[in-house]
Amino acid sequence: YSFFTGMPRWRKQALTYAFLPGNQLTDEVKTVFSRAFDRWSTVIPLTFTQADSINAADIGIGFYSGDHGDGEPFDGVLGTLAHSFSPPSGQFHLDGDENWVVTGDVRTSSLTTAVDLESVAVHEIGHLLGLGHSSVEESIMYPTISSRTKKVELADDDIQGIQVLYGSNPNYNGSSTTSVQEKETGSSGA
Amino acid sequence: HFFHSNVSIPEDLLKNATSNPWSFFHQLSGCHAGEKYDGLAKLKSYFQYFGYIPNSLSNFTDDFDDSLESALRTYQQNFNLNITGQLDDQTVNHIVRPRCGNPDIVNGSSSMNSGKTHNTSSSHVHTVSH
Repeated sequence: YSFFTGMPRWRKQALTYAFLPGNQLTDEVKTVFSRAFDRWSTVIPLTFTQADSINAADIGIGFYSGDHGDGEPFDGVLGTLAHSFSPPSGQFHLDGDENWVVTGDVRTSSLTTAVDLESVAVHEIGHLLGLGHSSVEESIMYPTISSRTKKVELADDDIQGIQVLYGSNPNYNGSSTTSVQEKETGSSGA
Repeated sequence: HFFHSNVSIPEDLLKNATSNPWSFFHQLSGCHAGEKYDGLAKLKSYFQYFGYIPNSLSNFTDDFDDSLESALRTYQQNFNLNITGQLDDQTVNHIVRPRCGNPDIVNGSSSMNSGKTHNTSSSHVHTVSH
């Protein structure tokens, strides 16, 4: 695991998140993010609650296409999938041009560019909380994820890293499972 | 575009499913240091974007120069690939994978493998004969 320079972290335990109104996301999509936040709050004493106003929320989630004003334009299908900022910025941007699979088994998708939304959400929330990238391939914070792949369970590496920043959730029993369900290793054909 | 697994994917998307902004890099597999190949400048930009080439460098050429070889070695180390400094198939196949847009190295600093104090590079294993 790694941290951003200076190890920035949130100084409060109850965080709120909200969605960009213009995206008009369905409850089904919002539930994916809720599930992703839950995976982190299971192991650390932080809570995440959905708020109505993106301006008032700690974390703002939005889907954007191409140049969206932060100097880091998205590049269409595949390539860069999402990016987010270190605490206490709370900006969480996803590439709106991706083919996001919200529910169902992404591994069985007939679309070779299908990307599992929850997998990317769990990774980006790691950044929002202060984690950088990891060289441990099984970890959530490993920088790449292939299309038609689901990887949502925090690995020991992720848990150890995030607990350095925030400590352990008193109710966390210390067990973790690493689950990588991969259909293919990306458009690379590897 | 949001989908429920494979039940609601339009036919036109299935037909255009091969697009990937980095698939071009497949053509660079096998390029060697000291040579010049069309497209290497684009690969250098990729590496700079993710922190492997300093922002102080610009106006990239298509030369397979020391900066690219160094970036490749660091990238290979961070991703647990064979550290060859070359554009071998294994490395190129990894480069084209979809990924998070956050850089792996910021201001030359990384806590991925390349930033660790120990060196796991097989190219740095020293042996002594007896």
